[in-house]
Parts: sequence; structure tokens; C-alpha cells
Amino acid sequence: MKLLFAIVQDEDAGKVMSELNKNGFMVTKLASTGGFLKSGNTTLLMGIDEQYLKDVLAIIETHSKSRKQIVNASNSLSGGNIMMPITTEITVGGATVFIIDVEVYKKF
Amino acid sequence: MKLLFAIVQDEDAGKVMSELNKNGFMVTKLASTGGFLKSGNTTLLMGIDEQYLKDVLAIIETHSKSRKQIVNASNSLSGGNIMMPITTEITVGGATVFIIDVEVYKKF
Amino acid sequence: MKLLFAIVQDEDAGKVMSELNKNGFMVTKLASTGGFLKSGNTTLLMGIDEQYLKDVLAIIETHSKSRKQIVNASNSLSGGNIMMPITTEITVGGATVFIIDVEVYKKF
Ligand SMILES: Nc1ncnc2c1ncn2[C@@H]1O[C@@H]2COP(=O)(O)O[C@H]3[C@@H](O)[C@H](n4cnc5c(N)ncnc54)O[C@@H]3COP(=O)(O)O[C@H]2[C@H]1O
Ligand SMILES: Nc1ncnc2c1ncn2[C@@H]1O[C@@H]2COP(=O)(O)O[C@H]3[C@@H](O)[C@H](n4cnc5c(N)ncnc54)O[C@@H]3COP(=O)(O)O[C@H]2[C@H]1O
Ligand SMILES: Nc1ncnc2c1ncn2[C@@H]1O[C@@H]2COP(=O)(O)O[C@H]3[C@@H](O)[C@H](n4cnc5c(N)ncnc54)O[C@@H]3COP(=O)(O)O[C@H]2[C@H]1O
Repeated sequence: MKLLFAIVQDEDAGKVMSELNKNGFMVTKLASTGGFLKSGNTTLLMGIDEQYLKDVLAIIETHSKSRKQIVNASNSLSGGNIMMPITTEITVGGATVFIIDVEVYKKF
Repeated sequence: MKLLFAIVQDEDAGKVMSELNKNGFMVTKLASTGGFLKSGNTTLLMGIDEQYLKDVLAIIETHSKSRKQIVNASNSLSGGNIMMPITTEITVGGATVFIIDVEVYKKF
Repeated sequence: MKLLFAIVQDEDAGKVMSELNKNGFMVTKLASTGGFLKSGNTTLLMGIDEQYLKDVLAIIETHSKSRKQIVNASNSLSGGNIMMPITTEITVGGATVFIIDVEVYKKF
């Protein structure tokens, strides 16, 4: 048994979860926030039998998309008082996944 | 040191947590949602010394109950336009528990 | 690759996260609740390369503070009907950290 954590974008969470459920996999959703952009995202928690890991990863990869996001920042010019607004485009990935080993699995 | 994740029903979370605390165990609660029923549930996170795992599992099992839930779905008849409402009864378990090994434990 | 869970006080979460980001570390924030005090706190989730664990722990320790909190309770006198309000002062730690090993790490 493995425990998988996947951080996905809110826009993809519903589709990823319904595809997982359609394929017989259970998933628990936690509302989360990305530290850098400070915007909401979704952390999925899944207990999965080792033999299904490839299938689960394929479903997550298929249904989560990278998206570009414009970020506003400001920068002072030559250490002075003038703050210049800067916009940067960053790419937010489809999914960040961590799989860990489960020592004990119980269902009551 | 082990890290335990337990997904329990909202109706049992308060009782499970207070029984754990009464017995000297600390627990952190995360609000979560079940992927299938899309209803709120509770994910408990506990760092526990290995020697107390049996006690903690016993408390969780004692105070979380299985419950039946009616689920609405609809089905089209013979691929046609008529959607028939269907209700199914499913059983939601008391608790789903994953225990993982902790390599480093710190308290600051 | 390791997965770190850190439970910190809400008052420190913003500072801890921005210091982590400044140093190039990504972090995902989960809103959580402490089982004993039943007040909101923050659970940080971080996938970190093993070589940076010391740095990350130092940032968390530097920017999370222990704080005293007054707790109200009540106690009946000699098993009787009179309930006496009691206040106790407890110390809430800066951070409780669990680090676990990651078997598979993917970014899609
Ligand atoms: N210091 C920096 N400078 C420039 N760009 C930066 C940056 N820190 C982050 N980014 C970019 O901003 C995106 C959003 O990061 P955020 O922390 O809000 O949201 C993150 C975070 O919530 C989570 N995440 C990613 N890696 C993580 C890790 N190792 N540990 C914990 N959470 C992680 O997944 C979300 C998406 O991450 P992703 O890497 O796809 O996309 C990141 C990355 O492309
Ligand atoms: N391996 C795992 N990984 C991550 N989270 C897990 C998990 N196993 C259980 N959970 C979590 O525990 C909740 C209760 O699961 P349980 O199996 O007792 O009760 C389940 C099960 O009896 C039933 N169920 C789930 N998927 C089903 C399906 N495809 N067909 C029929 N019944 C299903 O619906 C109940 C509620 O499921 P829901 O997903 O809303 O909520 C689940 C989910 O949040
Ligand atoms: N092993 C563990 N597993 C999971 N989560 C853990 C944990 N250890 C700590 N936490 C989390 O960190 C928060 C702060 O814990 P700390 O031990 O610093 O500070 C604690 C402790 O000083 C005190 N405390 C907890 N249980 C107590 C008890 N039975 N009697 C007296 N004081 C207690 O109350 C403070 C707040 O506790 P609370 O539960 O509200 O909130 C806890 C809990 O959310």
C-alpha cells in the first residue's frame, strides 16, 4: 500500500477526481494554498495498492494541465524611491506528486 | 515515531479527537472532502510513538461508526432521452487509516 | 526526496512561508485545527531534496515562536453541583515537524 499526495490546480481537480473514481480509485481532497502565488489549489490524498500506481499516475498526468499565470511584482530602481510595477509570466505545472510507503493500512 | 492519517466522518471527528486528547494523544484536524460522495469529511493527522499505535487505533475504531448513505444517480433508458432517477444505498466506513514511518521528528 | 509536514501557528505561517520561498523552497499550505485548543493553525507540506533539510528546518525554527495561551476550563467541587471556572496557561510550540521518505516524486 502506498500513500500518494498530488498538488493539482483547482481547475483540474474535479476532472482528475472523477476520472480516478470512474476507474475505481478512492481519493480524498484537501483545500490548499500555494506558498508562492498564494492562490488556492487542491491537494489530493490517495491510498493506492502498489500495482495500480502506474494507472493512477497516468490518470493524473492526462487530466492536469500546465497553465501560464501573470504575476505582479514591483522593483525599486537603483535603490531609490521609485517603484516600478513589473509583470512576470510563470508556468504553474499540472501536478506535483509525492508517493510514500504505508506501513499499516486499516479500514474500520 | 509514526505519522498516522485517518479519514473519518464529520459526525465522529469531535468524539474521536476528544477521546484521543483525553488519553494524552495530540491530533491535528484537516477539513477534507470525499471524492465519490463529494461531501465533507475529516482527515486527522497524528504523530504517534510506535508503542502507542495499538491504543490509538483502538480509540479510532471504537468511536467511528459505519453509516449508510442514500446516493442519487440517474440513468438513461436504452441510450434514449429519458433519464430515470436511481437511488443506491452505500456504506461509508467509520475510518480509513494509513500509518507511515517518520525519519525525523522535531519540536521547536 | 523527503516530504515534510510542519504544524505552525497561524501568526507565524505567513512569515515562515515567505522566508522559505525567498530561499527557493516551495511550500503548500493546509488550513488545520489543533485537537486540544480547537483553534485554527497551519499545516505546511513541503517536498524537499535531502541536502536542503537542515536549511529548511533552520528557517522554520527561526520564524516560528512559542506562545502562551490562557485556556478556560471548569471543575466541579467535590463531585457536587458547583462548577468553578479555572484558567490554565499552556505553551503552544512554534512548530511540530515530521519528515518522511518519498519513494516516487513526479512533476507533470
Ligand atoms: N521562487 C520562485 N520563483 C519563481 N517561480 C516560482 C517560485 N516558486 C514557485 N514558482 C512558480 O510558481 C508556481 C506556483 O507555486 P505555488 O507555491 O503557488 O504553488 C505550488 C505549490 O503549492 C505546490 N508545490 C510544487 N512543488 C512543491 C514542493 N516541492 N513542495 C510543496 N509544494 C509544492 O504546487 C504548486 C504548483 O507548483 P509549480 O512548481 O507547478 O508552479 C510554481 C512555480 O512554477
Ligand atoms: N484509499 C483511499 N484513499 C483516499 N481516501 C480514501 C480511501 N479510502 C477511503 N477514503 C476516504 O474515506 C471516505 C470513506 O470511504 P469508505 O470506503 O468508507 O466509503 C466509500 C465507499 O463505500 C463508497 N464508494 C467510493 N467509491 C465508490 C465507487 N466507485 N462505487 C461505489 N461506492 C463507492 O462511497 C463511500 C464514500 O467515498 P468518498 O470517496 O466520498 O469518501 C471516502 C474518502 O474520502
Ligand atoms: N504529535 C502530534 N500529532 C499531531 N499534531 C500535533 C502533534 N503535536 C502537536 N501537534 C499540533 O501542533 C499544535 C501545537 O502543539 P504544541 O505541542 O506545540 O502545543 C500544545 C500543548 O502544549 C498543549 N496540549 C495539547 N494536549 C494537551 C493536554 N492533553 N494537556 C495539556 N496541554 C496539552 O496544547 C497545545 C495546543 O495543542 P493543539 O492540539 O490544539 O495543537 C497542536 C496540534 O495541532
